[in-house]
Amino acid sequence: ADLSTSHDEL
Amino acid sequence: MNVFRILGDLSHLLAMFLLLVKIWRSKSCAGISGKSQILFALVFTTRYLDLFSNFISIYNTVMKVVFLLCAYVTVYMIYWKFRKTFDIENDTFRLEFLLVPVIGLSFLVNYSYTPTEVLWTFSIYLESVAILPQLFMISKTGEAETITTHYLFFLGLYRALYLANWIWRYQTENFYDQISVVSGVVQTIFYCDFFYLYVTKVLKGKKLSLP
Repeated sequence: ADLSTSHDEL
Repeated sequence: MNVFRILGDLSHLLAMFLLLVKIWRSKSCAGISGKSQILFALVFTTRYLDLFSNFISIYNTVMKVVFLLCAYVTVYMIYWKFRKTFDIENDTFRLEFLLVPVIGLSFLVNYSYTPTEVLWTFSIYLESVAILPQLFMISKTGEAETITTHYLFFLGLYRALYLANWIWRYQTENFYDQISVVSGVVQTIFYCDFFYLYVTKVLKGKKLSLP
């Protein structure tokens, strides 16, 4: 997954 | 979402509630490092800037709001409501020793140089060292209230469960967030000697007192 934009973890 | 992450988030939530219960019931924040709580509030503030701009799920949004509220209410209780019980002379860890390297590193090592991304990276690095003033305070006073040790246990456990979550996500969806994983390992390592004391003393009904 492209991490540089959305971080889906708290 | 997987069971490790859900258990991790619940462990994190439980830790924050335990701290709030301890301060509220005992009407005292003795033995609690206000500096660590300030750092946690800073971690959530810099990490959840995308709260309104980047909707992930109801769960994600609700938990972010709850975490932010808990963090700021805790800081308010320590530095305002129960400030007379705050033993400031034992909360002496120099925050600049943490903030300067963390700020530097978040500019050196990150996924991209956008403001929200650098702040997110800052929050990840900061979280891995945010507990140090608290652990330093306990080593200085030589003891901690039992409910404070439960707070620390679940706080340490949450990131350990996240490590399991990252292993799971790497296996199942080839997800790999290097910054979070490395910081999470460092963060969990800081708790190891506390975990040892917690298991060998607190779980045996003794009070946590350092030799």
